[in-house]
Amino acid sequence: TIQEKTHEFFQMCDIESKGFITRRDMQRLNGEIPLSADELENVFDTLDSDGNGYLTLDEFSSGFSEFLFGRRVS
Amino acid sequence: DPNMKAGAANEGVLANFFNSLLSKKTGSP
Repeated sequence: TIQEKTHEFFQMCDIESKGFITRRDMQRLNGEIPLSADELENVFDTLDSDGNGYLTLDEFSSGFSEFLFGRRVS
Repeated sequence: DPNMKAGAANEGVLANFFNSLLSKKTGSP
């Protein structure tokens, strides 16, 4: 399900299982996925809707569903 | 709202990101 996938992806970023993702966690993905550090920074800023520097599962999943549904609509 | 505008501009990057996670997940044995 979407929720399971969201959780999986969240854990791929939150490798220390802190319960949130930091900018640094995001930068660690550089090299694992074909996105530049700049792009990862962009992704983080886009997902971190309240701009507090921490990505919660909530913020992450709303970004993910936006991606899924946005794609379907357009 | 500048955040909304940035969000729209980054939509492609976001799609890229999630697509990469998807393929990383399914692409690795």
